Amino acid sequence: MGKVVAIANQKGGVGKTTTAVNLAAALGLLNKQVLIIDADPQGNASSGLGHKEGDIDGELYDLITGDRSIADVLIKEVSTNLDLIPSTVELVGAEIELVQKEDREFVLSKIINQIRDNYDYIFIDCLPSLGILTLNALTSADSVIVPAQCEIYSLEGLGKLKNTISLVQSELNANLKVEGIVLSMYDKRLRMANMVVETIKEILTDPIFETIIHRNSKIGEAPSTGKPILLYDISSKGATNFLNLAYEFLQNNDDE
Amino acid sequence: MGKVVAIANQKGGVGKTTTAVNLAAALGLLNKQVLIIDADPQGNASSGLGHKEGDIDGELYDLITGDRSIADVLIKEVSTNLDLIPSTVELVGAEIELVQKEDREFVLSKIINQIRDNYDYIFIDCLPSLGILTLNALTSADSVIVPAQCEIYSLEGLGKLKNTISLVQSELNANLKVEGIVLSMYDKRLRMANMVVETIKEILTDPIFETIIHRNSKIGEAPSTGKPILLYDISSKGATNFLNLAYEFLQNNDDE
Ligand SMILES: Nc1ncnc2c1ncn2[C@@H]1O[C@H](COP(=O)(O)OP(=O)(O)OP(=O)(O)O)[C@@H](O)[C@H]1O
Ligand SMILES: Nc1ncnc2c1ncn2[C@@H]1O[C@H](COP(=O)(O)OP(=O)(O)OP(=O)(O)O)[C@@H](O)[C@H]1O
Ligand SMILES: [Mg+2]
Ligand SMILES: [Mg+2]
Repeated sequence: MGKVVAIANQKGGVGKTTTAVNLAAALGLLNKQVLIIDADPQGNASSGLGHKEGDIDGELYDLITGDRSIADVLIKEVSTNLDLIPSTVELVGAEIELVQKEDREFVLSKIINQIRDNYDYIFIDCLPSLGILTLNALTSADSVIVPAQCEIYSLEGLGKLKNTISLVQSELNANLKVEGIVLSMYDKRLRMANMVVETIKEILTDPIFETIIHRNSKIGEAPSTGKPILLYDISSKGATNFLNLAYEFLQNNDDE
Repeated sequence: MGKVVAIANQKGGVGKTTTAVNLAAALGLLNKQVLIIDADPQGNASSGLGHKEGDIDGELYDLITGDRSIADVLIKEVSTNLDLIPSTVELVGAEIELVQKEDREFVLSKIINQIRDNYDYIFIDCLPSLGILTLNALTSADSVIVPAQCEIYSLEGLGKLKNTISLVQSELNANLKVEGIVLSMYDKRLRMANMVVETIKEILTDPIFETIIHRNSKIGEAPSTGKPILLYDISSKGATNFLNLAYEFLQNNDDE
């Protein structure tokens, strides 16, 4: 039975998609069977794995409306041992569809439960919001990974995210754990970054991954090729960071 | 009659709040009467101007529900000649409130029209979404400024934003113009950045501000002090960039 991990933070641009795509791809290269679900109407995880808006036929929105089957929508082997359920801007319509449903927070988990046994890990890339789509992701998940930038606005948002996670734990999904905070786009030359890291360690009781993802230009270039960093430039610091993150993730899950 | 400018882009973390806070503050220092409306439940524009969640009494959400008057909510002189209508996480509830209203896209413009004559410029900092709150901002606005990062995911999002702007122009606000795209967090050392800039210039017909906002650590530090960059560190490159942006904005509006 595959483990479901949501990648969430309502703060924009903190590295949610970058973490989802590169951690999932790294685990695939380490011979785990992995699925990534793009739950963001921006469709960045889809395009970051080589599937742009124009070439997507079926998508997550069609699963939410029930218009298509999973087999129709699933794209196999976008990277080694990695499948994708893509999204396009159509997903914007899902918020309106979901709000009208009886079981509005559980729609995604019902979809995931149909395919969960085919994978070791399922990652859900969330949009920058704490709305109904992200609630669906947190309700389906066994754990949540929170990418955080070492900057003040990102720090301020962590408290609100914690509140939402506690709400989900008490009302919708008692199972949900915090897998860990991933410090991303870290630049050790910035005085600010070190200050924020210390503050995160003080105020939050949640686990923080030892592996820090440093700011690295190759990470920003990779999406333009449709490849994860490990396939775009294996020698880059970014590739090393994500490989280490994958090892640490497996270690924390007793799955080495 | 004040000009209303929305700062919008559904891509997260591209510099919307940074542009809204620092451009508005720069215009205030140039003796324009300015208002900034924080239309993001993250409340970053509010905290970036020294008003954190805990010390906010009335906010934009209370204006949308009609529970408070503008006089109750408005915070005067958060910076020279700059007033603020703040937000907190309460604003998340606005999306549900707005969707149920008859005139759902026009609620914000009705609020703004009550105070428009008191200001030269009114800026609206939008959240990273194309939902009902951002639609309200675009419907109230005379123009929209689009901060864009020189990165591939940000580039891909510009097409969708353009579609939304055209939709608003044809259905809700024929007046709406594109004031310009602001290239932000620019790092000239990155090969990627120069490629994306060229692409933006090729595919988009919209005006692009000459002034480019470079990546500058002082810009990232300023929000922790509650001050805009021009008051935090006037000698920084970031301060110069935003002062130039303010001059260019005034020139484009024949308001030197
Ligand atoms: N470690 C890194 N080094 C350099 N660039 C990075 C790094 N991580 C992410 N980026 C770039 O920063 C931008 C923001 O990252 P990303 O899009 O993954 O964030 P996000 O949280 O998914 O954004 P959104 O809130 O819009 O979904 C992207 O252009 C990405 O390529
Ligand atoms: N030119 C710059 N140089 C350095 N840091 C910057 C610059 N512009 C913005 N930042 C920092 O980058 C982060 C993202 O910027 P900001 O929060 O303004 O983007 P946003 O588009 O408003 O994000 P959101 O989508 O969450 O509303 C912030 O931590 C900000 O301090
Ligand atoms: Mg993303
Ligand atoms: Mg913002």
